[in-house]
Amino acid sequence: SNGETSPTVSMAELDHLAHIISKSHLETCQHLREELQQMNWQNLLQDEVESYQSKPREVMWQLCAVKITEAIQYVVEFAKRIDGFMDLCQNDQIVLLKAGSLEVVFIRMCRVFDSQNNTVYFDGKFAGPDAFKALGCDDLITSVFDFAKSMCLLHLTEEELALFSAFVLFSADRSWLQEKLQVEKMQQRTHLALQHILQKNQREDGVLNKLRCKVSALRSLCNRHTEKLSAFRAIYPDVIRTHFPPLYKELFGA
Amino acid sequence: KEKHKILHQLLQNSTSPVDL
Repeated sequence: SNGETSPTVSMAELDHLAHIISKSHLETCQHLREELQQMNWQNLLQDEVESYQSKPREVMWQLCAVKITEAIQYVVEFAKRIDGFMDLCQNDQIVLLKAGSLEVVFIRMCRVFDSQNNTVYFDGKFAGPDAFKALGCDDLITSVFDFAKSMCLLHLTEEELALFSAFVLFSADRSWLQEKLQVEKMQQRTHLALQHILQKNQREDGVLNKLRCKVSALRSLCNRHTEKLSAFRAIYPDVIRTHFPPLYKELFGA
Repeated sequence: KEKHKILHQLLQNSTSPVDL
């Protein structure tokens, strides 16, 4: 973007980077595919759906904030294990995680998503959008489920998912970066590694362009999450301060 | 640092895959 040619990187280096990122992803993916298969994708029973729907709004918000925060902690570990991330200055590590960790959670959601039933793994079982009615954010929930479904349609391998997650995390256009060029180099290398792996996997079906379009969809989902949180806080200011996870408040509470 | 105390802590401490 600033006229710099993309870094010349050898195939061996791209394979190594892909391996590192993929290894970190598998170590920090929170739910192994095997685990989920054992759970044979068990859906919520109707009475369980109704019990979520009858929760007070602030209780359901708190439960979801806890689940999101748990998932985000795995994303922090994912970032830490990728060569180069810990070499960034602390300011930029914080900036990238603050802006990108929820985006990576949304990307990872497709791993625990059952497209057949439009359900996602939540709180021990698979829940559909109707289980989240108590939040009062039906439009956002629908968009999040639609995003997960669209990601499933790409049939990415774990390695491809890992590389796309890293590409999104190392977004060099985040505000407040101090060493933007260094982040830009990391993002370019990750992009080259993703391109390399997609070619290796004979994914010529324009999947890289489709993934690029997903980047703006992720920004939109995160912006809408922030808007919904602000609207919720306007009504329940104390609940967030006293009952939400400290990390969630630190990331989204501004 | 003050504003992102928890993120700083998470970045500092080493967590093994087992802990995760």
